[in-house]
Parts: sequence; structure tokens; C-alpha cells
Amino acid sequence: IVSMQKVTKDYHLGKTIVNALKGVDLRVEKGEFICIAGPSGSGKTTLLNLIGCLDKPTSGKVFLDEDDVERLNDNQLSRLRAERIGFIFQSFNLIPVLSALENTEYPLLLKGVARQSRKKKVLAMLEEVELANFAGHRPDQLSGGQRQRVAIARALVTDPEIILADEPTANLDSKTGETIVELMKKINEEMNSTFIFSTHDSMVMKYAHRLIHLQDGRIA
Amino acid sequence: IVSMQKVTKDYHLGKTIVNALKGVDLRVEKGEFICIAGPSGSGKTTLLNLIGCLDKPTSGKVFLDEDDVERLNDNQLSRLRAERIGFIFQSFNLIPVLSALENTEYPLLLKGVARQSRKKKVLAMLEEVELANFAGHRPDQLSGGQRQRVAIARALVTDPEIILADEPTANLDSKTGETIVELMKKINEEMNSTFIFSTHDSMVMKYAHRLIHLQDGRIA
Ligand SMILES: Nc1ncnc2c1ncn2[C@@H]1O[C@H](COP(=O)(O)OP(=O)(O)OP(=O)(O)O)[C@@H](O)[C@H]1O
Ligand SMILES: Nc1ncnc2c1ncn2[C@@H]1O[C@H](COP(=O)(O)OP(=O)(O)OP(=O)(O)O)[C@@H](O)[C@H]1O
Ligand SMILES: [Mg+2]
Ligand SMILES: [Mg+2]
Repeated sequence: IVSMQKVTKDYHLGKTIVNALKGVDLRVEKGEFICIAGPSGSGKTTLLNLIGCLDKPTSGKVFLDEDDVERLNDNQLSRLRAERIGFIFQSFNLIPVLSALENTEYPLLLKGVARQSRKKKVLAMLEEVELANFAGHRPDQLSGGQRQRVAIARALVTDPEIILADEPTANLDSKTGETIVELMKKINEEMNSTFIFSTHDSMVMKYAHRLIHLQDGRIA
Repeated sequence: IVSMQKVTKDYHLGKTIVNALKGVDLRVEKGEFICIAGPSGSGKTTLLNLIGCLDKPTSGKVFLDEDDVERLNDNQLSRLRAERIGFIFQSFNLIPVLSALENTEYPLLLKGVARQSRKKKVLAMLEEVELANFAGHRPDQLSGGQRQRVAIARALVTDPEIILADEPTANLDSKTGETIVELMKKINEEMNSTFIFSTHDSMVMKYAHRLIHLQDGRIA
């Protein structure tokens, strides 16, 4: 479902160049549950951003289902992201003025899902991440781990084909983290969705079909 | 050095009240290295914010060195925070327009430290957190774990008496996390500074003199 060929990514800062990815080849099949592990600064977020079409490689190719994403125009990319990919960001990227419920609901609004169906899915999802009692709280009225779970709910509520999760349990205690990963595993098995996670958490890694080690911009 | 007596903290949201802390008694001696563990939403950040005088309890008393913090005026509180407490925030709270170096330098500017001494301390601290090569990067040009380490550098650079660290290794891989905790332990031993951490990381807990379990707003 996802394929990368000799992908590099460089960031330019005045005279400095940071080579975040230095030639990555990767192939992910539909329904896989993959973890990407690696030290801080090794390129995990960069890699996920490229897979999720949130950024472009410096060189090399990214394919989604045999489509070269470089050939897609902005509308096609936006639609692809809205309809097929759920993203759990490392810094959550919640909308500060919306409540937990409204943040979770937002991608369904974008997809034009009807109100009754929308409300039902959102409340069910908030229950799954154990935040039903916090539906009305804005992000600044939630703990760090609660915000992370809203980000998770929002990414999963549209039942996307591909879920990219950037360190989804970093701010969660072990028990809550395990609840979340088991939820994701359940979704993966029932819906054959593809999960690609970055993580430092050895508990999360145990669930993976495949573990990819990233080291200094390369797959080790 | 820190004492809390029957401290409660309630957050009011329209008709809803969240009882984040429900009667906490705590005493921390100078030079202790304490970890606070607990599930997401159990009150860790709330507790650290009260110790750090960033917020006020709903009821009960917080003392720093026998001074009731409620009796201190705003100037006294600001000075206390600037001169005696280093804080590593869960969401880092870096200044987006400043580089890693400038963010780390900022508390020294506030203290009026001379330029030569300032530069020397900042560069030494960035070395300690393994970010010397990223001194010129702004926060949006850094990875999640790199931003966290800038937050750590900034908190430690003034050699504060009390360091409050809210999940300081959440975004770090094991090896980088261990490097950081060992740095903190070294500072604790050499300078007899007091460290109070919240954490979910069992590796960090191993270093603690004392482990406090917070559960649903109370110390278990
Ligand atoms: N926008 C940017 N501008 C400049 N450099 C960047 C940018 N984003 C990332 N980098 C650099 O690219 C490298 C890889 O960053 P990336 O965020 O992919 O790492 P990571 O593996 O996710 O790290 P972490 O575990 O700390 O989140 C790092 O050295 C980082 O400083
Ligand atoms: N500003 C706020 N307004 C309303 N409720 C809040 C606010 N800050 C925290 N809370 C609530 O108080 C409770 C304790 O929050 P706190 O941030 O102290 O938890 P925590 O133990 O740090 O959690 P985590 O491990 O997820 O960071 C939570 O239920 C949270 O939703
Ligand atoms: Mg990252
Ligand atoms: Mg917290």
C-alpha cells in the first residue's frame, strides 16, 4: 500500500543542511502493523510526514497504491489525506478553541458525514479512549495524556485505511498506553487497516508485525 | 524544602467541577530526588504546578522553606520562580522565535548574568544534552525529543535549587533518556539540588530516592 524508493529529505537552514533521511527504501503491505524505532533525531517524524503526504522528499519516490504522490495535485493530496489517512501527530495538533468532542468530530464534518451518524461515532470513540466524561473540555482543560487520546480519537474516527501514529503513547501511563494499543490492534484486525507507528515504548513494539530500526536517517 | 498540607485543586468549567487534587500532604527535604507516578489525569501536572507556584490551591497550604506561598505577592513569586526553581514543562513551552541557544540563555538574561559567563554556561549545557550542533535551530526546526532537551537545558542552566520536571523523558528514546536522567542525578549529587519529577518511565523511577504514587487526585 505504501512504497518508498531511495527517499532522502534535507532541511536547509541558511548555510546548514540537515540530512534527515539519507536513502530510505520501504515497502508496507495493506493490513500491516509496523513500528519504527530509533533514537531522538533519527528521522521518524520526517519519515511519517512523507508517507502521509504532509511533506515532499528531497529526492526519491513515494507511492501510495502504485500512485506516485509527486504526480498528485494539491486537491488530490488533500482528498487523499482527508479520506484515506488518519494522522496522530507527536504534538497532537488539536484545535485550541474546539472541545474534545468537536476536535474528534472535525474530520467527519470534512467528510460530510450526517449529524446523527457523526455524533454516534464520536461518542463511541471517546468512550474507547476513556474520555467520555471530558467531551466538553477544550485542550487547555485537559491533561497531557488526555490531549494525546483526543488526537488518537480524531485520527481513528473516520476509519481510515492508513493510520500514521507518531509516538502515540509517549504521554500515557503503561495501563492507558496498553488500552490504546489494544484498541488499535483490534481496529487493524477487524478492518484490515494499515498502521505505521513511531515509538520508543518497548510495550508497543511487542504488538508489531514488523519492527523497523531507523538510525541517523537510514533504515538499519 | 517543600511542604503541602491538605491541598486540594478544583477546576471549574461552567457547571462541571474537576477535583484534580483531593487532599495532598507532602513533604520534600532538600536534596531529594523524587518521582511522582500515576495514571493519565491523576493530577501530576497539577501537583507540580502548585509546588512551582504557577497556580494556587483551592484549599490547603503550600510552603517553601517555611514560607506560606499564599502570603507572597506577585513580585516575590516571580522572583522565587526566576531564582530558585527550574521547570521542565510537559509541553516544553519553548519560545518559538528563539533558537535552542537563545531559549536556553533566556533565564540567565533574566537573572542579569554577564555575557561571557552566560555564553559559556549555555554552550556547556547544550553539550550535556547533546544538542551543541543544533544551537541555532528554532523549535520548529527540531525533532520532538530535541525540543524536550532544550526545555531541559533551559531549566538546568541557572543551577536552581529546585527542579520540577514534568515527564522529562516522554519523548526520548531509552538511551537519550538515560543520559538525561544521569545528568540530573549528577547535578543532584554535586549541588544538592532538589528534583521532583513526574514520570511514566520505569527507568527514571529506578533513580528515585522516593516514589510517590498519585491516584485520582490523592497520594496512594
Ligand atoms: N523543520 C525542520 N527544519 C530543520 N531541521 C529539522 C526539521 N524537522 C526535523 N529536523 C531535523 O531532522 C532530523 C530528524 O528529525 P525528526 O523529527 O524526523 O526526528 P525523530 O526521529 O522524530 O526524533 P524524536 O524522536 O526526537 O521525535 C533532526 O536532526 C531534526 O533536528
Ligand atoms: N486547566 C484545566 N481546566 C480543567 N480541568 C483541568 C485543567 N488542567 C487539568 N485538568 C483536569 O484535572 C485532572 C488532572 O490533570 P493533570 O494535568 O494534573 O493530570 P496528569 O496526572 O498530569 O495527567 P497526564 O499524565 O495525562 O499528563 C484531569 O482530569 C484534567 O482533565
Ligand atoms: Mg519525532
Ligand atoms: Mg501531566
